[in-house]
This record gives sequence, structure tokens and C-alpha cells, in this order.
Amino acid sequence: IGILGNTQQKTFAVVYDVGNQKVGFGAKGCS
Amino acid sequence: AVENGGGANWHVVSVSSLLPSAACGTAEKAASNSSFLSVVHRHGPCSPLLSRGSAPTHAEILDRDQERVKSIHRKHHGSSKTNPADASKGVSLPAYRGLSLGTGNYIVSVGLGTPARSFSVVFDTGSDLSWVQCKPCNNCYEQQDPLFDPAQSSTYSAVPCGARECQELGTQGCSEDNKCRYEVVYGDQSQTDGNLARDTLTLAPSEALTGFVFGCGDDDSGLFGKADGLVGLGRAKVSLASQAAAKYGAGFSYCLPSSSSATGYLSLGAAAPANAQFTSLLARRDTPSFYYVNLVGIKVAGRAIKIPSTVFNTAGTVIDSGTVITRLPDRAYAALRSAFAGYMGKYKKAPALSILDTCYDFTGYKTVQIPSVALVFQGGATVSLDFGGVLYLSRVSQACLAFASNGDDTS
Repeated sequence: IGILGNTQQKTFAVVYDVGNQKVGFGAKGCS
Repeated sequence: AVENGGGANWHVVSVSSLLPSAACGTAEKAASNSSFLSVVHRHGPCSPLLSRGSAPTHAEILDRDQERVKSIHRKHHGSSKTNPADASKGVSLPAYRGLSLGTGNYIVSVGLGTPARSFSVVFDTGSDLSWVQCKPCNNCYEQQDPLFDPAQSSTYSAVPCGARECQELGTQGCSEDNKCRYEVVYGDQSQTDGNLARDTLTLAPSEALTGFVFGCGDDDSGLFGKADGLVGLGRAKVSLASQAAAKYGAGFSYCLPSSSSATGYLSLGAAAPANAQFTSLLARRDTPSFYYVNLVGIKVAGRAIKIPSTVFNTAGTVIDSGTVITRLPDRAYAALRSAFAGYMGKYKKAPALSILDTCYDFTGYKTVQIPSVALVFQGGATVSLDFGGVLYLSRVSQACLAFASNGDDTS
């Protein structure tokens, strides 16, 4: 398996929408 | 410091801005008025943990990251059978074998008890049970704050052995006074044992979760640093994410800051920014704590690199807050490395840094221009990484492509 690590997640708003079974990435979520 | 000088396909960056500041920057403002916690890097200047003098080197962080990756693979392959020699406390049947903690963890501060007392805890999407060290303690490591004292909280109660939560955790049995014992053994042999308990968890001044189930650790050891405990955001019912779902909705979001001197957030509830791109969140029965996504391609400088679809068409990809460096199937990593290096020919090569084998020396440059890297997920979501997600900097003379291979992808 691959693993998406935290370095690559930096500054994105990472949304775990468990109710709808989807995950989202919003650019420039924080500095 | 990061300009869009080369268009969306390039990062143009001032070299002087590459390393994090020695001082903590201003905190991010809350994007919502609900549960909103500040997230900081465990070893950065914003961390409330005082052990910064003993922060690991970059090479140590990356070396230990490999231990976390190994433990994810062990769990995924179902090969984490109990080895009595592994149980540091001499317990022959660890109830739950978790992930290595690594050292790239992020910290949040939460309140526990009534009146609430503040604790700085690691946050981890790869494990489930939240815990703090409690009084009285038989064997606790030194932590940042005084131990949580159940006797000082008017809302504390021990979870009895017959409770559903006790049964679901597969715990270490009952104490003589009918308290449910739990044990978590992490993949790096860090360990916490204690009583399963309930109390009020305060997330923000006016936001609290009553009856929050957590571990009250009284026998803890391992690589926790000075953290007061851990908050688990995995998929199981006991995780903070699951326990908070009834109040905030099923989900959570976070943003990890670009550097250790900046602040991000963790928010319960699944409110999404307008620009978010979504892909399916997947689950596996054999590793029920993990969140999986399907990575299907990679773009470098806006161009899709040639990777056979079968390379990604394996078991999927775990998205994890506790692994530092993204691991790719070997052929995907080789293609990424080749494409990236093709655009970086003007820069002098630098020695490898632990697991990172494609490094450059930016000494003498005022600005550098590096190709963008975008991850393409099932359904088409294309996520162009922040500059900090493309290069990992230990120093200006050693900036490395921030990806690593998973090893042989044919096995």
C-alpha cells in the first residue's frame, strides 16, 4: 500500500467527510 | 516567498524563506465557531512541549518515519501476530497493536475534566483510543503538565467492565474494583495501560463533549516525548472523531502548517472549504482504523508521468497524519524521481538524507524554481502540492524530493 504522509498534506484543508465517505483537499487552508 | 512566477506548474521560491523561523508565527484564526483546535508541530517553536533542546535531527525524524511505515504495512498485511518477546511489560497478549508514533507528530491542546485542565496531546488519524496519563500512576514518563487527577474532576467516572466500550476495546480485563483495564501497544513498543474512563472533553471555551471515553493511563512508556497523551482520530467507535459525530457530524478536518513555526487547525465536523476537491474515502475490514484513498496518478510540472495503472491498482493508499513522507509503489516513485530530476538539472546534487535520495544544493541562489507535483485521485481530484510538500529541507544545501519508495511493488 501507499501512504499519503503529512508533508504532502501541509497547508491543505484536509476534510474527512465520513458521513458521505469522501475526503477532500482544499488548497491554502492555512499558512 | 512563494510566487507563481512560472505559472501553476512551477514553484518559484526565495531561498532565504525556506527554513522555518525560530519564533512562532501568529496563530490561524478559527474558520468556524464550533470545535476548533490549534495544531502545531511537536518539535517546533509553537509547540507547548518544552523539550525542544532534544528535538531529533531531520535524519532521525526520517529514519523513525520508516518504523511507522513498517507498522502500517504490518497491520495492513495482517502479520502483526503477537510475539511475546515484543510485549515490553511482559504481557503475553497485547490487546491492540498500534502504529509506531514516529517523531513527525502534531500537537493539539484539549481540556479534560471539570473544571477543565489543559493537556497537550499528539493527534493521530492512524489510531483510535485517546488517553492521558493519570494519578495515581505506577509507571509514568515525564510529561509537560501535571498528571490528570480523576479525584479533582467532578464529572469523571470509570468505565465498568460490563460496559459496551469495554467489550469493544478487547481490553486487559477487570481490576478488583470492576474497572475496565485497557492496553495499547504501539508498533514501536511504546505502550499505555490504564483504566478506561469517561469525563468531559473541552475543545473550545464553550464547546465540550460530555461523557467522552478515554484511557486514563497509569503505566506508560515509550516514545511519547513530553506529550501528555494522545488523541485518536481513527475510524473506530472509540475515536474522538466517532464520539464527536453525534454533535458535530460524521467527520473532521485539519490543516497542517507549512513550517514548524506556523499554526494549523483541527476541527470536528466535516465542513469543507469551497475549493476542496473530493475523492472517495475507502475502508478495509482488516484494518478498520485506517482511512484509505485511491491514488491513480502523478503530474510533474503539469504533465502526467507515465506510470502503468497496475502500479497503483493494488491495495490503495492510507492517508495518515503521523507518517511524515509519502510512500509510493517503487515504479511510481522511480517515474516521479526521473521526471522531477529532469526539470532540476541546473541545480547541483546533494547527498541523500535518510530515505530521501534525490537532493539538491541551493547554496548561492536567491530564488529557486522547482516543478509542481500534483497527486491525482480516483474520480479526478487533482491536488497540486504546496512547495513544502514537494521538497523537504534539512538545510539550504540539502533540499530533497519529499517522497520515498515503498520498496518492491511486485511482491
